[in-house]
Amino acid sequence: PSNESAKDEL
Amino acid sequence: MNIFRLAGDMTHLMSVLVLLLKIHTIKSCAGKSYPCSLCFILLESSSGISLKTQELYALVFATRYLDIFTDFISVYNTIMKLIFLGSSFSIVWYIRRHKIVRRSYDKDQDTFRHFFLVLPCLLLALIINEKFTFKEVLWTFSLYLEAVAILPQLILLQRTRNIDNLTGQYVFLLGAYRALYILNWIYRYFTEPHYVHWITWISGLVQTLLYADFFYYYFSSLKNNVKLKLPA
Repeated sequence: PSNESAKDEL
Repeated sequence: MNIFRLAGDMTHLMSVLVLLLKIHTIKSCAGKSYPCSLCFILLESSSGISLKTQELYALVFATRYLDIFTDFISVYNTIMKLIFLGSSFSIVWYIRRHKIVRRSYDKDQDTFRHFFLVLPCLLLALIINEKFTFKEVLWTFSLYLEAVAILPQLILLQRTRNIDNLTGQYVFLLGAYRALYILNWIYRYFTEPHYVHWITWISGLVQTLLYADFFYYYFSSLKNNVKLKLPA
């Protein structure tokens, strides 16, 4: 799973 | 984006605005030629704001938003990051440097050694992270640090005799934003496949739990319509 999805939050 | 996260971001933004309003009140107050009663009270009593917590939050945003110019996510995301970065650093500047605001800061009470929070969070981020890269370790560090950043402020509130409304509301909104983020993570866990981020979730849970006793006293003071007071 791409952990980039957590980076779309502030 | 879901309603919980939007509500969380707006609550976080509100907490920053309340703090800026409080600083503006102190500034405008001292600018008056005559010391009005409120002004006198404001300037004499400590503002109840912990510079240590503000400095920790500036560090949280600085290490959280390293990718602000490299990874574009959305206009909303970039604008909010700029607001949080700009406000947190300017609040630190006001309390440290502004000739009037600094007078309302009680450094003798705000004695928490926030260095003791920074180092363990950094060590923990070096050990427990999703990827051992510079950006990822600092991003993880910012999550751990944000979880404990409120401690100096909560300890200062216990020492402050009369917590004024704006400071109480500031802490409440700051705690509420992360509680709303927990709802956002639950929502995303059930609606997005593969959305699992234990580090973010556990840090956010610890952060919210640290506010538990404050929430209890905050709601009690609202219910009984009495001044907010934290037991020492």
